[in-house]
Amino acid sequence: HLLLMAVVQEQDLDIATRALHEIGASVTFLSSAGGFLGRRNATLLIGLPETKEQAALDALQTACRQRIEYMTLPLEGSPMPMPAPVPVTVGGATVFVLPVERFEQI
Amino acid sequence: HLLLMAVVQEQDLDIATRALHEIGASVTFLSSAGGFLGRRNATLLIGLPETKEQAALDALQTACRQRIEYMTLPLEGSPMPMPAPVPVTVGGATVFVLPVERFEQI
Amino acid sequence: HLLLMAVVQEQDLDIATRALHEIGASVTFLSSAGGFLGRRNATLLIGLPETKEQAALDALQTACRQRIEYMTLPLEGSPMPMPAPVPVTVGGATVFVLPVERFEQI
Ligand SMILES: Nc1ncnc2c1ncn2[C@@H]1O[C@@H]2COP(=O)(O)O[C@H]3[C@@H](O)[C@H](n4cnc5c(N)ncnc54)O[C@@H]3COP(=O)(O)O[C@H]2[C@H]1O
Ligand SMILES: Nc1ncnc2c1ncn2[C@@H]1O[C@@H]2COP(=O)(O)O[C@H]3[C@@H](O)[C@H](n4cnc5c(N)ncnc54)O[C@@H]3COP(=O)(O)O[C@H]2[C@H]1O
Ligand SMILES: Nc1ncnc2c1ncn2[C@@H]1O[C@@H]2COP(=O)(O)O[C@H]3[C@@H](O)[C@H](n4cnc5c(N)ncnc54)O[C@@H]3COP(=O)(O)O[C@H]2[C@H]1O
Repeated sequence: HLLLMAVVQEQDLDIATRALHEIGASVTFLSSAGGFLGRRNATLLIGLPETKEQAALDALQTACRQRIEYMTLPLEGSPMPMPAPVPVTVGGATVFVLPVERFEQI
Repeated sequence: HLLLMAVVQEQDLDIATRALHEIGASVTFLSSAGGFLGRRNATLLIGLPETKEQAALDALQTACRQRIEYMTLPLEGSPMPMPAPVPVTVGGATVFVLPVERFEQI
Repeated sequence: HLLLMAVVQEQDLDIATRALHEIGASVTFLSSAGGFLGRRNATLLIGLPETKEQAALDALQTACRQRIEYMTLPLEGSPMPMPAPVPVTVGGATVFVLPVERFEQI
């Protein structure tokens, strides 16, 4: 067994969950936030047999889109915080595949 | 050291935490939700020495109960969403035992 | 790649995040609570290459402070719950370094 921890954008949550259920994977949602932009996102815990690893990654690849978010930075040397919006690419998904020593449903 | 991640039902949280403290284990709660039924549950992070692994699993086994939840599905072919409640067994606990390369209290 | 899961006190969150960004690490915040004192804290998910492991631990060491919290316990044998505040040392940070089989940004 493996445990996937996938950080996905809020907007992709429904599609990602449905795609994972379609391959027979169960999911637990943890609500989370990104450290850089501070936006709310979701961390999915997906425990599955090794045989389903690639199918789960493909499901996330299909479901999770890349988007442009903007952050505003004040201009250097200016006495005023003048917004200068900087585009930041966010997503699809950031996935960690962790080895599991033991998986129990008790 | 090992890290247990255990998804438990809300109703079992107090008993599970007390049972884990009784075996000298520390717990961090993450609030979470199930992907299938959408109900709020809790994910426990339990870091402990390998010698306590079985005791922790036994504590969760004792504390976490199986319950029947109902989900309503519309009847196929009907123009009206007619609730047909389907029983779903939830719980005791779903536990992932993860190997830990390094454990630090800093 | 490795995945660090670090339970840190709320008060240290900003400093810890900034220190981790300074070493080029990305962070996801999960809001969490301690099982013993019940206080809200934060669990940081920090995925990084093995070469940055020590730098991340040093960043957390510098950012996260130890504090004294008080819990009140009723006096034994007393018919009244008489508060007897007990000092409990909390923090810096509790860190689990987990091996990662596969790290994907998709
Ligand atoms: N130090 C830095 N310098 C310049 N740009 C930076 C940066 N850290 C992040 N970014 C950019 O900002 C986006 C949002 O990052 P955030 O940390 O809010 O939100 C992140 C974070 O919550 C999580 N994440 C990504 N990589 C991670 C990692 N190695 N460990 C833990 N969480 C990660 O996934 C979310 C989306 O990440 P994604 O890479 O798609 O998108 C990132 C990336 O394009
Ligand atoms: N392999 C895994 N990886 C990550 N998290 C896991 C997991 N297995 C279980 N969980 C977590 O534990 C909760 C209870 O699961 P349980 O299997 O007892 O009880 C489940 C199971 O009896 C049933 N169920 C779940 N997925 C199903 C599916 N794809 N088809 C049919 N029944 C399903 O519905 C109940 C509630 O499921 P829900 O997803 O809302 O909530 C799940 C989920 O949050
Ligand atoms: N092995 C582990 N696995 C998972 N999470 C862990 C962990 N060790 C620590 N944590 C997390 O870090 C928080 C701070 O722990 P710390 O050991 O600094 O500070 C602890 C410790 O000094 C004390 N404490 C915890 N458990 C105790 C116990 N069973 N007996 C006596 N004192 C305890 O109370 C403070 C607050 O504990 P609390 O549980 O509220 O909050 C804990 C918990 O959320």
